[in-house]
Amino acid sequence: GIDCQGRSRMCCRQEFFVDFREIGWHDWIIQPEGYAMNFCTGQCPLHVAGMPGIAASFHTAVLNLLKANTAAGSAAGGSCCVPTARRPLSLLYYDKDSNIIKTDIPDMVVEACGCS
Amino acid sequence: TPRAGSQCPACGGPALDVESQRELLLDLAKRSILDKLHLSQRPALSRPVSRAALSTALQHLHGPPQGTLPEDNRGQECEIISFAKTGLSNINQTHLDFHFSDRTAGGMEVQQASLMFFVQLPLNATKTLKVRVLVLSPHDTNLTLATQHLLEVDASGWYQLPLGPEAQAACSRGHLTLKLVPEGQVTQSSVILAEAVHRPFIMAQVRVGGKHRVRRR
Repeated sequence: GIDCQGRSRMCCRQEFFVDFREIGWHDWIIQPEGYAMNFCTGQCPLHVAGMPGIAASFHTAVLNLLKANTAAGSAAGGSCCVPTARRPLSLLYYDKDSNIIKTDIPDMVVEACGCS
Repeated sequence: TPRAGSQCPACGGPALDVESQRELLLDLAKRSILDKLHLSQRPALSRPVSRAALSTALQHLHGPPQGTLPEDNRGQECEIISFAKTGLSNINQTHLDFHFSDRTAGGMEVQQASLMFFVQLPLNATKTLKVRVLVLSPHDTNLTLATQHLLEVDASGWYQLPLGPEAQAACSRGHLTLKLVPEGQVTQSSVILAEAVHRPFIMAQVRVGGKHRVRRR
């Protein structure tokens, strides 16, 4: 995947770190110290549709479909910039009874973005 | 987009200035974490835990083997450490209350639970001490004996006692009461320590919301 830098307008991953101390949650979340709430942003013109940044073969297949169906202008909805790889977030925190809870929240951190 | 007044490239709406965008993203981050933890708001901590008790407890935490994320139909798995409230104790017995808040509408199911407590034997102790652990269950307004375990203690230190189905069911219901009764050696002070650093606690492996989920085909 591609990380957003400068004024790129193409589909990329925007890093955004939430520091739990900054939002006043460091007293009940023991670990980690923050959460990388990355998100996908940018445009997906049709010639990069299906370009997940990882498996280009999917992109080739989509391009061939577009050529075959000369769907250049008619692809309804176009292509969107979406997460293509995500990982879990492990949290250690206190609940309202001051019990310590350790849990893995699946698919919480976006690792890569691509065009649907 | 940093240029105020321009258009948002993704949705075409009016672009937010950087500060309001940051506020929006922080709010979104808070909401996504609370939603995934099945919480409507961040918990207000009722009884802060001392750092000493926290570090002792964390040494005994062992996460699920890395990379084993809960399968779809197993609900979310987590580990809970619950510190005891020591109720009506005296030198002959220690009364322990544990509370597990029900974390989701789907309920939680305790799959494994064990009690950790610290025993301080008198310096001149000559023989092994026996500690009887009584698992009590509410019956009307009284507490009746559900089951009991006998543990042999031959030195001071932390002791771990795996708890059976009765205690696990009580944890799943949200409240477990135990009574620790040292037998044999009579001492002038309780041998079960319960002050901040040696606070007894329970470690439980829990499945949240997994009981009633429809198995996806």
